[in-house]
Amino acid sequence: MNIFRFAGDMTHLCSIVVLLLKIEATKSCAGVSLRTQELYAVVFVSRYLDLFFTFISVYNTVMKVFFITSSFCIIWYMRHHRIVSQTYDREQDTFRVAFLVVPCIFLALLVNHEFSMVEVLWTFSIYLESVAILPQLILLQRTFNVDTLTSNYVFLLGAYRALYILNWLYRYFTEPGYSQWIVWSSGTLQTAIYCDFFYYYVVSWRKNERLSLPS
Amino acid sequence: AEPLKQHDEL
Repeated sequence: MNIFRFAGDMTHLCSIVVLLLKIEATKSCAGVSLRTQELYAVVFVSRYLDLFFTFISVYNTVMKVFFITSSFCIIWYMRHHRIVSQTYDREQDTFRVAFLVVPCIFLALLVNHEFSMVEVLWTFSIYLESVAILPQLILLQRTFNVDTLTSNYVFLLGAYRALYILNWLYRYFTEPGYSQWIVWSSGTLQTAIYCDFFYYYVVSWRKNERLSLPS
Repeated sequence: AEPLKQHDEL
């Protein structure tokens, strides 16, 4: 494992920890899209089914278990926590996730490495992850809420994507025969969407700053 | 046939 891959995994992990700590500390999930969080849970569950079939390393297993449990933990807070669930922007978070899930299912059935249950589900998870941030992006555009979704969360997610691209480049040049077109193309799309997300974040941050300036 | 890829990334 190279340094880019490890740093990418760590920033991904930190982004989730930051979000959880924020929800726990402020007892608020305003500005956080439950739909995006649920899509991430679907992504992790469908991708990490191989926990039962293959063993890669202790690191790999621990990280997979962490991603699955932490995503369900966030969902639990937003749905069932007595105080946090009341701060959820239910009326604003209305993105139709079927528009993302259904095309991803079809694409995974058509374009995959091997037509088997586990492999198609893995491919589906790769496609779905690349667009799972969209409900969050729409919610941010609607509410211009930047207080709760901290700069740290957005920054860490963006850094995770950028580091994974560096990891692929590194592996491509150091590992003979290393090539994975599905992951590369989806990952590039995902990074592009995050750039968009980051753009809106900066715009709303500047807008808020202007509004809060003393006149 | 090509051996099943081991998906070692997260």
